[in-house]
Amino acid sequence: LNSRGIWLAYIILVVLLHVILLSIPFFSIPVVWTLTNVVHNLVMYLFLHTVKGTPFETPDQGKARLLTHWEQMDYGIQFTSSRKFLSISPIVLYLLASFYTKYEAVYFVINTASLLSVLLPKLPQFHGVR
Amino acid sequence: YQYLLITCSYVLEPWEQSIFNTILLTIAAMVVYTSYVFI
Amino acid sequence: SHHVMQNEGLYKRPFNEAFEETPMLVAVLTYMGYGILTLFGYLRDFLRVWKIEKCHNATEREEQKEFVPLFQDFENFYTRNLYMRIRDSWNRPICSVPGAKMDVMERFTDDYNWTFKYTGKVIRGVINMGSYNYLGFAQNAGVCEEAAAKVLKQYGAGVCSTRQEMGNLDKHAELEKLVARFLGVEAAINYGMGFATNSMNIPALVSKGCLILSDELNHASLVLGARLSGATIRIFKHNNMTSLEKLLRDAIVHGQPRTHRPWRKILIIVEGIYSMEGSIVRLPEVIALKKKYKAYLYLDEAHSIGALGPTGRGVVEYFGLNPKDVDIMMGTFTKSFGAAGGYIGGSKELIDYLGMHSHSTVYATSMSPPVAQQIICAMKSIMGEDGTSYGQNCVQQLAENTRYFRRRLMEMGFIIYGNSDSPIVPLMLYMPAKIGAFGREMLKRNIGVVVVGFPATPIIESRARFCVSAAHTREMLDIALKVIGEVGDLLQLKYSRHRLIP
Repeated sequence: LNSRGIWLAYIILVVLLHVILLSIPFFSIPVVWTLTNVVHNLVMYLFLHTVKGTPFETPDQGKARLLTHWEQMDYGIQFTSSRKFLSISPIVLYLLASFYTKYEAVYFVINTASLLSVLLPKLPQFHGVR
Repeated sequence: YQYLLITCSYVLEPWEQSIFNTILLTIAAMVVYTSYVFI
Repeated sequence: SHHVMQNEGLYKRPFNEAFEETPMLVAVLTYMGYGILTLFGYLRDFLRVWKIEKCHNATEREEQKEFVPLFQDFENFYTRNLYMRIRDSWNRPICSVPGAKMDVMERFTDDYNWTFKYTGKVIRGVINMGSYNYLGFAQNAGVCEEAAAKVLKQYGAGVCSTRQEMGNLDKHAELEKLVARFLGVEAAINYGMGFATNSMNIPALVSKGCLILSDELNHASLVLGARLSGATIRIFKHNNMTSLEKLLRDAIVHGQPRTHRPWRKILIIVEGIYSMEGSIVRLPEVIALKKKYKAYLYLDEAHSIGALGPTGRGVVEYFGLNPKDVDIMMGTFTKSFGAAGGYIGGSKELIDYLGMHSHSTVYATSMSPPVAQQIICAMKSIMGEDGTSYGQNCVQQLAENTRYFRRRLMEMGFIIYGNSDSPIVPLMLYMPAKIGAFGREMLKRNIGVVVVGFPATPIIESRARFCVSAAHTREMLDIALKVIGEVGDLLQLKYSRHRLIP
């Protein structure tokens, strides 16, 4: 997650997801933004906070096997630039989604719950907590 | 060939390539249609 | 690119090392490619779990399900869903010596690379751009071969005992004297395996309370040896002297964690040539730092011994330095001598100590005598002690071939990593599909290449790694360059934005 271009690729993927949802004719704008937010957070939760270990063999004698991707990032050092970026991006998406859903209650609750589901595991206090 | 290489369809099996191309074409069609309606 | 020189005064020769950045578009497309393959990987795993697709992978039997899982299935995700798709470019069986040309056995698969079958045909005369054969001693004929055959008759192949017991032969002593003379050090000791030379000797040199400063791209054998030793390991950025000096200063100022006692020993571990990057260690600066901070230096010359320096003495001679400044000179006989095994050279006291305390001398069977003879022959040839200038010519030829091959590839517009004098030439491919395509297209055109991808390289830095040999004639190199140019156009690999003015 530090290598060159990965943040740009991530942003392009999120924009692509939004455009694809936007292209579904029978979805309204609030639904599209809420879906973008929820799908993005679901995928982020799955890849960063659920799947443990590495999809390939590592020479660390299985140390990483019990850690989620988020805990393995930057050897566990907190507040690195990648961690900050991945913490800020769901918040930006949440603000956009809230704005485009005109802060209607139902959408607001869904978006907030979804945001918290990816923000809480990112807190340093939850590092390694199961 | 470049399309196959860049999208990695080159290493997919034929049935996977069909799935991939179908999804891609569907998305492209939807985007075009919606853009048309929107514009 | 690393053209900017620090400490210019330390170098007696130009140091040209470049790592052109990945074009941003290519990086994004590479991630996208891996993303698509990952999605299809999850789809395939889903089909296997629900028995919709036959699972070729090794898994536990039904009766074993309740036991601790033997196969970490997620750790094999990459292997079974990405690597499997392109693995026909790897582990190709050859049926000749891995010389300048070789014969490759033809094979095919009818289940997408899960299993292979032989057609019975042999692809003859494939130009070998992948093997480590820097000086061209990988031959099954000639002086070395005859001498090795004679020793094979006389001693047999196996030694079946360790150096501390029955396995200490006169052939080993002869080889060790020669290696010490070749390196210009007091004494040397040799081992039957290159990997073990690192992984078994580092634990004999450092232990708890010591600090190892290791380059981030060091070989797995160095990593294993460092971990086995129990010493504290700190990693500095690849070939980055600023990062190394910072770690040295921190280590000396702060000492050991918690107790802040001074470190018992600080050992800097670097390699002469990094076989994946094609870069050469900044040895003058490393030696200046080790002298300044009173640290020890362990130099792994697996690839540079025989391949660098006017007379093939390795990276120390290449920079015109004194071998005595390097505390532990390690190297292997695999890449330049057409043999196997490794050596450690240094002070007599060090070598005697290792002879008593190294895992390898205590437990491992010693080097096979014919192999030792092959090394003795090759080394004498390089030193000119066989009465001919054959070895010396090989060293010159390799240097010439290297510079020619690298320059031509850069002129074509490929992104080439590493030092302009390194015989390892990484050509950047980036996208995962292009790894498999490159290997296939090149073999179609009778060139054997080695391609390397994630996780052996960073995810967006997949590459083809050419190993130039002194045995390659100019015609072979020109044929290879023409084919690489052709395949480069076909696959659109000419990414470089630095156009070399020919």
